[in-house]
Amino acid sequence: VPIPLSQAKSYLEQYGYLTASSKSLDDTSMRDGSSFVRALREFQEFMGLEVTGDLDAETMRFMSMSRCGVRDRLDTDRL
Amino acid sequence: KFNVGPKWPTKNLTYHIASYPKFLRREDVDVEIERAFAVWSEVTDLTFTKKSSKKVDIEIRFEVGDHGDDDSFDGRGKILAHAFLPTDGDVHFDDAELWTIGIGPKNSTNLFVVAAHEFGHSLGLRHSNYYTALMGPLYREYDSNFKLHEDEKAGIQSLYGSKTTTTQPKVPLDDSICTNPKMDTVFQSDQGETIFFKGDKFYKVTDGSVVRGYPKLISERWPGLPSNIDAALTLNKFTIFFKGNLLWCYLGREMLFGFPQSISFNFYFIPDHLDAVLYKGGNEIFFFKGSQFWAYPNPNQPLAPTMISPGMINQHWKGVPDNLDAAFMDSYGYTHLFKGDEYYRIDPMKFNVDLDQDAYPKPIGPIWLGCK
Repeated sequence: VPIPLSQAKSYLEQYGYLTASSKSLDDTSMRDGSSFVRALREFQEFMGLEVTGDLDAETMRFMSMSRCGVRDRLDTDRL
Repeated sequence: KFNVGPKWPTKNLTYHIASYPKFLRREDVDVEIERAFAVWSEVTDLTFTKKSSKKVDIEIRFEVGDHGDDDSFDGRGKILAHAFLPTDGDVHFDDAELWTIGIGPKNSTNLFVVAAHEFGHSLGLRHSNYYTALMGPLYREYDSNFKLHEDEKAGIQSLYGSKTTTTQPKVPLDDSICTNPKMDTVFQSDQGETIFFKGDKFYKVTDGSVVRGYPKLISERWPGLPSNIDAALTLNKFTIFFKGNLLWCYLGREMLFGFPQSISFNFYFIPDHLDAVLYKGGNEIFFFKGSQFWAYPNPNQPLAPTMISPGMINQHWKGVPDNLDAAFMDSYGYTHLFKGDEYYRIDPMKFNVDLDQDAYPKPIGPIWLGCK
């Protein structure tokens, strides 16, 4: 997994786009990338980016911006 | 498109600042935190009272790295702060950031913007996917013309209702201003507020009365600005204050580098110790002193004044007296000229005093300050 991909994965986990169940890399949907792509698309949609499902430069630029530590997507009392 | 979480069972909340950032003055932090809470109290009936004890609704801390809530901070940049939803509500700021007030240097982080965002979480709002809105997850640069996005206004009002207490108390908190409403100067701030200066204090005025919580110290809002200012105006987001032979220039709360400067260095032919200054949004700035006035081109124009020699006030501004105290134009285009405890209003389309059925001058106290 190239570094940008693993960083992107932990970013999507941290802010609630990737659910805990897909944490392990041997998860089939993770292995075939569909849950990762789905999470990436959700992130792109939430940020108003073009929804491509690709980890393109603009998406990575957004992931590198300073931000609030509260999650974007999960619904727990303590985010 | 707001999404909300739990909310507080009461609208009257308390907060405590348990620790401060390393590189900002405590009193400056107190003011910015109060302003950040005001973003939400201005559109709802929520009130926020600062307490010195720890037993409060919202605890505010500035921490670095691991600070005991299994959500460590990560050094400069990346995560700036986080907050807990009601009824926990606490807010933690990463003190590894370079926190600033107003427009700061590159790679700095504006405290007001981040605090207003985190307090949105403390009150029950989650991230908005209008990514330019205050509740968007990504940091957005400070804008002195900051306005709450309609989406987050709808969000907070869905939790706590709209603001119902629109009528301000008619009599200002210390009504000494009513016995002597003579002003040093009056101007519109870069945020569109109507501000009255008197001595070392300033009053924010709206709807014919002083806003609750005012007067405040001038130095609190404009650090470095002296008392007893002669004149002030806001031009292209910059607020310029005149006193004696000097002028100060501010962007938001920040005095620009290299100020104060002499008036004559910036405005040829304009005298010291002005009475009043007026910008009417056109190409000219009007300077008043004694019985004379100067019409000066907007600094974005060539520096030579349109009038080489000063004009006589009573010849150009019918009905307006000499030796004014203050002058400003409101957002409806009316010019208001103050002298002693009275003021005159100039029709936007004419130069002479507004001659409608209510003859001017009118008393300042009851009409502007809510005095009986």
